[in-house]
Amino acid sequence: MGWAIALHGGAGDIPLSLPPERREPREAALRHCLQIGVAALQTKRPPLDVVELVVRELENNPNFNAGRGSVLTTDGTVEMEACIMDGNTKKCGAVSGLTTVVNPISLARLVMEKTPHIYLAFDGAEAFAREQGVETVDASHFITPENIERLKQAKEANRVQIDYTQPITKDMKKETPTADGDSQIG
Amino acid sequence: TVGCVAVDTHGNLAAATSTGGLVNKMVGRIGDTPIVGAGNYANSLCAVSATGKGEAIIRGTVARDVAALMEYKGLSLEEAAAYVISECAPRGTAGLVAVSATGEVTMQFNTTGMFRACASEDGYSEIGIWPN
Repeated sequence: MGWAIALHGGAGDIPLSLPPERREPREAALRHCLQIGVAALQTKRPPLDVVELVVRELENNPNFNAGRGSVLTTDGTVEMEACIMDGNTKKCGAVSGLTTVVNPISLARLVMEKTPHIYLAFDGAEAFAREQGVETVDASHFITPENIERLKQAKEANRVQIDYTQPITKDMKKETPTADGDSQIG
Repeated sequence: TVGCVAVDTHGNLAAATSTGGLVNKMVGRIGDTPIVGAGNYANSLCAVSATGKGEAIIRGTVARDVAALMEYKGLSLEEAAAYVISECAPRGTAGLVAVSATGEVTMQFNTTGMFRACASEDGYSEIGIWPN
């Protein structure tokens, strides 16, 4: 038995033709985050610290859909969510509806450790963030030009998209109707 | 969505997941990430972080099902994750990374690809996007 770590930066309809300028930064980020996690485990840091540390790095990278780089709601806003859980104790913390918190995963951990609750959302979660003194910024910090364009394309096609799904045009939608009307996948 | 799972040499496990959700989601929509047992779960057997279409992952209780299959059916981490990804979530909707208390690691998905990476103490390391 030894240590092990795994991480992801999202799943979806990632085209095999993904151009190098979009693939390579993400691969580099995965490599960087993996190295950070491995180093932390090698120095005997608790797994709870390790997963928080790695996810903070991923949140700070605009190439991934979390933290800076979060995708946009139909109103063009960000509403970020996060959850963290400790296996031994089953203690956990979750947040959603965040608009200004730089690292939602760390706020989720504070919910776990500093409140009698498991899950805080929207205004209550934002107020808790300020009470705890975590880093916050203007919501515009999280919005990237790429995600503004993705929202525009999704609205034109009247669809929702999971991570990396390629935009589907209105014409394509007519040709490939979906069973439940909300699938933008595959 | 991003996520990380880890286990130390003593078998202590943890999971973390963070997301912006879906492009063009309704204001106020809650996805799988903060729903404990859907997109994120850890117990004494395994730690799981999922990614994909939140509504499908919630319906499939994806993360908790991996742990339940290990706990109640005695499956290995690899077997449990493979079953959940192939049987519990519709094709094209989900992926997950997971580690077990004994140091197993698995990364599975039923989408075209998943940005992923893993490493273990025995020297194994992998970074990938599409199926191998």
